[in-house]
Amino acid sequence: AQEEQNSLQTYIVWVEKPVSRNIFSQSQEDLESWYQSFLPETTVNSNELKSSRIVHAYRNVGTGFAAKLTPEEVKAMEKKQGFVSARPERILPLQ
Amino acid sequence: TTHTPDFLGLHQGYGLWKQTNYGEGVIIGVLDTGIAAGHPSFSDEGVPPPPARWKGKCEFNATLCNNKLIGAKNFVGSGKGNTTDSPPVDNHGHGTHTSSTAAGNFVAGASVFGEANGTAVGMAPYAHLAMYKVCAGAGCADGDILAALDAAVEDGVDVLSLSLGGESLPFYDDVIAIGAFAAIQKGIFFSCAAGNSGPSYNSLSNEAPWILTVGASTTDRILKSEAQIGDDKNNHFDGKSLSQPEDFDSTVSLPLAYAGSVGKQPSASCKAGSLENVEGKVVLCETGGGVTNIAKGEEVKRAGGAAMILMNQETDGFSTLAESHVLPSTHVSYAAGLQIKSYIRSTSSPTAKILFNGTVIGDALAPKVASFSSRGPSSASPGILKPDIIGPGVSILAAWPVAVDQTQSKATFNIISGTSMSTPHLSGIAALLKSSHPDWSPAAIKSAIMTTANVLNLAGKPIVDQRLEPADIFATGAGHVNPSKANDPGLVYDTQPKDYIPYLCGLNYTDQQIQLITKQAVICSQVEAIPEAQLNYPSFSIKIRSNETQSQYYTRTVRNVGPASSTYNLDLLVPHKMGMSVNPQVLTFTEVNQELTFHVEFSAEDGAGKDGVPISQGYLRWFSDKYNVTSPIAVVF
Repeated sequence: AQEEQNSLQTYIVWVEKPVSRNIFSQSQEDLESWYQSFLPETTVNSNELKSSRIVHAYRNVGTGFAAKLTPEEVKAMEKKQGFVSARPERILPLQ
Repeated sequence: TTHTPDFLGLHQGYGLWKQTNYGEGVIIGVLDTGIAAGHPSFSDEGVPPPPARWKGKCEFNATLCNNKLIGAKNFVGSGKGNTTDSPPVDNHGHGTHTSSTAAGNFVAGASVFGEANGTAVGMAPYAHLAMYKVCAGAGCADGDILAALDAAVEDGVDVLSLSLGGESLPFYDDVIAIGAFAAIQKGIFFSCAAGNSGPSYNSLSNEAPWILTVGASTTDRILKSEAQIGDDKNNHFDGKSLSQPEDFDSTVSLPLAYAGSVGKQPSASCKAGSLENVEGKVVLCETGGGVTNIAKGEEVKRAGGAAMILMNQETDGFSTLAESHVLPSTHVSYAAGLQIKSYIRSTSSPTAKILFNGTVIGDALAPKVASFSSRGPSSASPGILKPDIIGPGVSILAAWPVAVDQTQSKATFNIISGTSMSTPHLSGIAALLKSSHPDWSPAAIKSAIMTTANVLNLAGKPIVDQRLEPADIFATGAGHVNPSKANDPGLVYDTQPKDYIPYLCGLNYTDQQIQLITKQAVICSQVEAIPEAQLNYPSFSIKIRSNETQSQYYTRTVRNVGPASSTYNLDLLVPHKMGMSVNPQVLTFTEVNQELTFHVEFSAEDGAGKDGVPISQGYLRWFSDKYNVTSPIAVVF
């Protein structure tokens, strides 16, 4: 568990808007639930764990979220319906 | 800031400040390191309550939030897994500085080390501020930036100011470009730092055409000090220094040593631990080498040095900085440094004095482009001229959370430099324009700022760069901001968010990549893609490939925001080795908000680009009896 914790990195993940519903007319909770469906199966049985993986859930700037993931988990996520792209968070400097 | 309002023509009681009621009613969101709430610069004296549409929250306690600071939220490590939400306290200083530059209230008697004394005030003193903390010591995580932009759009800010940014990226991979697009879709003006990676070309950050990209230049105020070498009083070199200690004896000549030839491990850049045998000496250090200028002074002091002369590298030329050094010092140009080095070599016992001249106003060469200010062309989109504009970004006094000069005052300030400092100047000015023209789109405000910019310095000559040579268009963009003129531009080049879709298709992005930016389904095969330079932008950036003989045709549409009945004539400065024609050559408007379209043809002359001149520049200007509406033209061969 510690090893897995250490390999977690924050990724920005973009996903499609769900086809069957208009997420932007729904609550933040509904949106987060859609985002959580992309999280790895290993966290499925623990809502607390799933919730703790999502760092930010975006609503206005696009359909996506920032989450703590391992590279393997990102690879697994790529196979899910509705996945668009994911990349590690970058650190930008002050100017 | 204590001088830039005056330098930019903003005065209490009249002119643009009076016309816009000092930016009243406009909300500026700043993404930065947090804010020193409670600093006098964030007093709400004279500031009315926020507009009813404001949905944001100020997460400091109630005594620190007021009608000035209406929003404050911390996004650093604020993920769902954290339970320790804390208010966005500024432990760095940068966010306090930028916020107060954009919208700080009036604070009399501001100074740092007694220098730059005056009334400190931001560009839009009665505008509201919302701080979104996204940066900590390690920098600014782009996931946090995106979250803050998401919140700012929801909260209802009018202007966003980001004094941060990384390397150039395709816009679909650049969270600032993505977040900025969401902002402009809501009518939010977006101002960003061009970057501090100059003077190399292609060194810009934040290049998207829906962003105002801001470079940095000097003002006519100099915190002046001098290096005098040997016994000849005429042998002195102008420099800059922020800390000018009164107890330092400038009348005594001290032994002078070049850091590159003293110590156990001689280091011209005065690296930590490198200096020896410099007790009581003035040490000549060179900039760069991965060591900050302040740290060089610390090394000289550690080794027992009495003072420091800091000389530029060749690339930085005459662009020097007034910084808060730990010992008496002066920062001189590369040319001066070479002469000082030559003097040291010429004598067995070189000596120097450091003389302090205090705060001097009246540099006729201002504004000068700072060496560090990043330069175009844009890597992500070479067909859009960037940076867009330059503004004051060198030796800017603004609020700071703590005293840097041991003052006991509660009103603490610091003087620092960067495109971080020029960006909030433009954000505040945009807030004034937004207050004056609430119906103008972000693109219209940007056009007004760009087409009215100054291209001449106070001496009436072309703006110069760090070489003291005329700065090229990739350093200045449209030129130096002129707020009063920007408020009444005559014509604007407007662009709606949907207009960027054909442009993005023209960049050959995939439908999915464009959708990431625009948040709407786009099928480029059903859209008429346009070349980048066809976007209705207030400037032109043209690329001519070798042996290109075909002309390039573009159109632009301008909207009349001046008097209903207005006639504009054409003035062209055709770039070197280029041909240009414009049709029509007269624009006659009969109504306010009437739009007219004109066509521009560019053609390369024989031998263009083969005479050793890789870039050329010019302008297209529409002029009436009252207005000049100028679009700069860059050509890369």
